[in-house]
Amino acid sequence: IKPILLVHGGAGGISDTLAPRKVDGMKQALRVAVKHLLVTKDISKSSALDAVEAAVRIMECDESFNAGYGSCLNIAGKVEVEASIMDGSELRAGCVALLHDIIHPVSVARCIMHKTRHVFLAGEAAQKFAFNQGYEQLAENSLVTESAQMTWQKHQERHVRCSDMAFTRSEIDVGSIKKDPPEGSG
Amino acid sequence: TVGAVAIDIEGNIAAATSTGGITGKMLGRIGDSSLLGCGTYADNLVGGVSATGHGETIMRFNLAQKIMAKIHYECKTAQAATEEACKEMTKRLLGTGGAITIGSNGQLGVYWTTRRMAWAYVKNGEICYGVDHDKTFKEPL
Repeated sequence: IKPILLVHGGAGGISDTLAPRKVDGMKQALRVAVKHLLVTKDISKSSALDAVEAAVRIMECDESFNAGYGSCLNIAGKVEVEASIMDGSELRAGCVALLHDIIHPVSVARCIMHKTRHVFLAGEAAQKFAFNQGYEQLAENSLVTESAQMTWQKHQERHVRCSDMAFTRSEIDVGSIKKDPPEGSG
Repeated sequence: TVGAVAIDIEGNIAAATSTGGITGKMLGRIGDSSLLGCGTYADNLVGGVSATGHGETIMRFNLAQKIMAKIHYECKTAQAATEEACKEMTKRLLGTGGAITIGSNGQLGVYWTTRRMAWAYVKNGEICYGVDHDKTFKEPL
């Protein structure tokens, strides 16, 4: 079988400014991660699992993507990230949610898969698990970028305006899925 | 959101997805990316999927599993399964999204109902990529 590595960098209303940055980031992810699929003198075994983790890790470090560094901000202006990874050979999987200040949630997810008898950890327990496994707990708000903050600010202003115009919350939410929001759709 | 799906020379398939969610989400909100069958799935016998888009919609539709089912039970190609599932999701629930898929036979599927989706793959020493529906670019690895 010919090895293939396929990635995505998110969907939604990607601006003309952001599109080339996403393309560059995906190409970099492919160039780094494809090495795990090619048997070379340095890597003796081809591994789909290593390749997908490596590709996602590269994109988690790139602020052009909504993951890791550069993630969208929640209503409190904080980053809360989630990730999952699955190995199709044995249907093993690891999932993690509600992590903060950890740049590679995909690796925490893989660690859950390898080192626990569970599949999904979330919240403070997941945070503690990641810390105990040696994943660096960054300083508070280290994953917040200027761009994410500006988008959050615009979102807050729009919701205040909608509140002034007496829309109900459900009307705003229903409206938001009818078209791509400018900040992307997750 | 970012995601990756790979098949290695032994036919092993893996998938991964990671996200920061959506701007202004409630505290404690979880989307599709961390949920198996929604944002991520991999099975060597069928294929692998990573999804992106409106998380609540993708969760309610089980997008990744729907794509897998179309490949497994309806013998659809990875591309047809991905396209049909994304279109059905948006027709039924209004919310939009996209997915990338690799079938167990090495077929690729890429489709989205959002305005754009960033995607790229490497195969046979060549990178293919795109952002818009009707534009695909290629270059050497």
